[in-house]
Amino acid sequence: EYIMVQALEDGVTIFGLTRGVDTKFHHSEKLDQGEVLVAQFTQHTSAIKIRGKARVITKMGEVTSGRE
Amino acid sequence: EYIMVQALEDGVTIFGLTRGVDTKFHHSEKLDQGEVLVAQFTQHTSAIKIRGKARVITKMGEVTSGRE
Amino acid sequence: EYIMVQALEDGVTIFGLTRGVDTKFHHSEKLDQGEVLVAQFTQHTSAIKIRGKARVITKMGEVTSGRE
Amino acid sequence: EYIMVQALEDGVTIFGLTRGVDTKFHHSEKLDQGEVLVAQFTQHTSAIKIRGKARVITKMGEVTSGRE
Amino acid sequence: EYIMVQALEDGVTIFGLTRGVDTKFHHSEKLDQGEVLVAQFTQHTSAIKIRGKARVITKMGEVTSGRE
Amino acid sequence: EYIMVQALEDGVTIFGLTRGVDTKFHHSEKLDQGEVLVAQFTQHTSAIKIRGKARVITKMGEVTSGRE
Amino acid sequence: EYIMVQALEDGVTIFGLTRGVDTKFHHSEKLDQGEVLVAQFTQHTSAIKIRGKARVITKMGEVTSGRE
Amino acid sequence: EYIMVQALEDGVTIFGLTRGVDTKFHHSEKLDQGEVLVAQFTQHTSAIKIRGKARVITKMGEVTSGRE
Amino acid sequence: EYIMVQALEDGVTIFGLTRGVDTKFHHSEKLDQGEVLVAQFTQHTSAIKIRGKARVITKMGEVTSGRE
Amino acid sequence: EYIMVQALEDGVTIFGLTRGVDTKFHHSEKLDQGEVLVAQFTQHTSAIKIRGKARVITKMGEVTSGRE
Amino acid sequence: EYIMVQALEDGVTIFGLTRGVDTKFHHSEKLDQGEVLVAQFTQHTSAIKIRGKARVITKMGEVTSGRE
Ligand SMILES: N[C@@H](Cc1c[nH]c2ccccc12)C(=O)O
Ligand SMILES: N[C@@H](Cc1c[nH]c2ccccc12)C(=O)O
Ligand SMILES: N[C@@H](Cc1c[nH]c2ccccc12)C(=O)O
Ligand SMILES: N[C@@H](Cc1c[nH]c2ccccc12)C(=O)O
Ligand SMILES: N[C@@H](Cc1c[nH]c2ccccc12)C(=O)O
Ligand SMILES: N[C@@H](Cc1c[nH]c2ccccc12)C(=O)O
Ligand SMILES: N[C@@H](Cc1c[nH]c2ccccc12)C(=O)O
Ligand SMILES: N[C@@H](Cc1c[nH]c2ccccc12)C(=O)O
Ligand SMILES: N[C@@H](Cc1c[nH]c2ccccc12)C(=O)O
Ligand SMILES: N[C@@H](Cc1c[nH]c2ccccc12)C(=O)O
Ligand SMILES: N[C@@H](Cc1c[nH]c2ccccc12)C(=O)O
Repeated sequence: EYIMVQALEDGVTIFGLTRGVDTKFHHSEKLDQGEVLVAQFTQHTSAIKIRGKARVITKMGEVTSGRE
Repeated sequence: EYIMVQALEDGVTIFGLTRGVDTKFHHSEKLDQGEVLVAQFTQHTSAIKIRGKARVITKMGEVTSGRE
Repeated sequence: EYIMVQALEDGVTIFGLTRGVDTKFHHSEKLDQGEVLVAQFTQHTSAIKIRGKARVITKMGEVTSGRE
Repeated sequence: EYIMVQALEDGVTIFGLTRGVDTKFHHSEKLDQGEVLVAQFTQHTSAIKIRGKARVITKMGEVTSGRE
Repeated sequence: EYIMVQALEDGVTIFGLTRGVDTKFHHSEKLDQGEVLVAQFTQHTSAIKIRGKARVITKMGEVTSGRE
Repeated sequence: EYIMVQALEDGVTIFGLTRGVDTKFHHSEKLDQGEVLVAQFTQHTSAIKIRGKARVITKMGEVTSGRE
Repeated sequence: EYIMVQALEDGVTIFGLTRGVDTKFHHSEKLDQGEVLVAQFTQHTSAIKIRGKARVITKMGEVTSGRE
Repeated sequence: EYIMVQALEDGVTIFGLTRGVDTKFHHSEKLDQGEVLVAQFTQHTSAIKIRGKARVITKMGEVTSGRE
Repeated sequence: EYIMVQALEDGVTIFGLTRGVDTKFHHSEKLDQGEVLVAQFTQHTSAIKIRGKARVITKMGEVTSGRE
Repeated sequence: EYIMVQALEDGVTIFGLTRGVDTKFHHSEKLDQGEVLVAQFTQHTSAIKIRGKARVITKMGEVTSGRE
Repeated sequence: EYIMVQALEDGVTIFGLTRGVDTKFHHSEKLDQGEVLVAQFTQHTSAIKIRGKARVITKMGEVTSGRE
């Protein structure tokens, strides 16, 4: 399983949340406008948080993150 | 399996409920308006509760949580 | 496998029924109006009962629980 | 595999039939009007019988149980 | 794999035929009009016979059993 | 895998052919008009023969057996 | 995997070809007009040959065998 | 996986090519007009060659072999 | 997984490329006009090259090989 | 699982991010205009980042990366 | 998983990139105009690069590589 995120502005941040008993950020990836990250769920990542204006595309559909 | 939640207001809370004999909250993730969380069911999370106004998207369809 | 329940009124209750020879309630989760619970079938939960007015969404379709 | 049953009247009964050489009722769950039960086939339940007026929803389609 | 049978008259009978070298009836379940049985193929049941007027619903389609 | 057969006349016969090096009939099930048999392929049955007028329904489609 | 053959004339023959290094007929099943055979590929049968006028139905489509 | 070949003329030949380091013909099956062969890929057959006028049907579509 | 190639001219060549660290031709099959080869990917073949005018059919679609 | 990237300008860069506790770039592949890279997720690559103007095609849909 | 490449000009090159910690070219296959290569991802190939004018066809869609 993976998701695709395309930044629509500079400074979009994609956080990887740890799998397991604890839930904390293990990595944050910064994207500039237009950059794309395609990221899997993994042994270490069981949740992904997106902050900033971006297209977030999954098999279930797409949303545009960020304040209106 | 995963779900996607996009906050439509500040202060949306996503609770992870423990898998196993007991059912309690092991984590709560706060989202501000526009932020998105894509979260899997895992070895530790067998139910997810959403409080506040948000789009909740699953493979079976979408609802908008929160008081009307 | 999981289902999604969105409360349409306060006091909606979602019961988890035990897997195994016996069938009894091991947990009941209360939802206020608008709150959403996305819950899996698990090693401990092989049936789920919903009481009160709520949207109940599964891969096979949706019903609205509660008295007319 | 699971099915969903929504009672359309009080006193709807859902029987779990035992898996194995013998076939008998191991549990009966009573539903009042509007209540919903989502129930899996399990190690102990290989057939499910519904008595009373209810919507019975499966992946193969839906019927309304009960006398006309 | 399972099938769903809804009786359209009293006295509908659903026979479970044994899996294995021999083929005989190991159980017969009587349904009254409107009652529904959802039954799996199992370790003990490799064929199911329906006698009387009923809707018989499978993933491959539906027939109405019984004499015209 | 299973097939469904509905007899359209009395005396329809459904033969189970043995799996293995030899191919012979291990069982024949007689159906009267309207009766339905839903039968799996099994460890002992690798081919099924239908004689007489009946609807034969499989995942690949349906035929009506019997002389025209 | 299985195929369905319905004879459109008397004397239709369905040959089972052996799986393995050698390819020869291990069984031939004769069908009279209207009779139906539903036959799997098996540990002993890796090819099936049909001679005579018949409907041959597979998941990939249907042909009518026999001389025009 | 299997394919279906229906001869449109006499003398159609279906060759089984060996699986493994070497590639040679281990079997050739002759079909007369109208005859049908439904053949799997197997432990011994990893390619199939068709010579002569025939309908060749696979899950990906159909071609008519033979010189125009 | 397999592909189907139908030669549209004499002398079409289908090359099997070796699986593994090295990539070289382990077999080339010549087809005359109209002949068809249905060939799997295997333990020894991880790429297939087609030279000459032919229809090349895969689950992803079809192309016509050869110089225009 | 794999994705396809086609560069729409010179100097498009595709980064492979490491799988595991750490997240860093283990490889960057430069594409000139028109060049195409089809890349899997692997034991060593659990996220892929694209910088520069390119078509990024996944099973969930396509985006065009790069500044507008 | 495999992809199909058809050269639209002479000199199209298809590079296989190594699976594992390192990413380098382990093979390059030259295609002349019209030639087709159908190539899998393998134990040794986890990415494929295409240079020159060609149709590149995958399960997710098709692109035409090469400078406009
Ligand atoms: N550490 C948690 C992270 C998580 C996944 N899905 C969640 C849903 C809600 C809250 C936390 C989570 C886990 O692996 O289970
Ligand atoms: N601890 C419970 C949590 C749960 C999952 N699905 C449920 C449905 C209803 C009530 C509780 C639950 C379990 O793992 O089974
Ligand atoms: N304890 C029962 C619960 C149950 C599941 N599905 C049912 C259907 C009917 C009645 C009870 C049940 C079991 O695990 O099997
Ligand atoms: N004890 C039976 C119950 C059953 C399942 N499917 C059936 C169909 C018909 C009659 C009985 C059954 C079994 O496990 O097999
Ligand atoms: N005892 C038989 C029952 C059966 C299943 N499918 C059949 C088809 C035809 C006749 C008998 C059967 C078996 O397990 O195989
Ligand atoms: N005994 C044979 C029965 C059979 C299955 N499919 C067939 C097709 C043709 C002829 C015989 C058969 C077998 O198990 O293989
Ligand atoms: N004995 C052969 C039979 C066969 C299967 N598919 C074929 C295709 C062509 C020729 C022969 C065959 C085998 O098991 O492989
Ligand atoms: N012996 C070869 C046969 C083969 C299968 N697919 C091919 C494609 C091209 C050439 C030969 C083949 C193998 O098993 O791999
Ligand atoms: N020997 C190579 C053959 C190959 C498969 N797919 C490829 C793509 C490009 C180049 C070579 C290949 C391998 O098994 O991996
Ligand atoms: N090292 C991380 C890389 C990663 C995958 N998906 C992610 C999502 C967000 C942040 C990092 C990642 C991991 O394997 O899990
Ligand atoms: N050696 C790398 C090759 C690779 C696959 N997918 C990639 C994506 C980006 C960069 C490199 C790659 C690996 O096996 O993982």
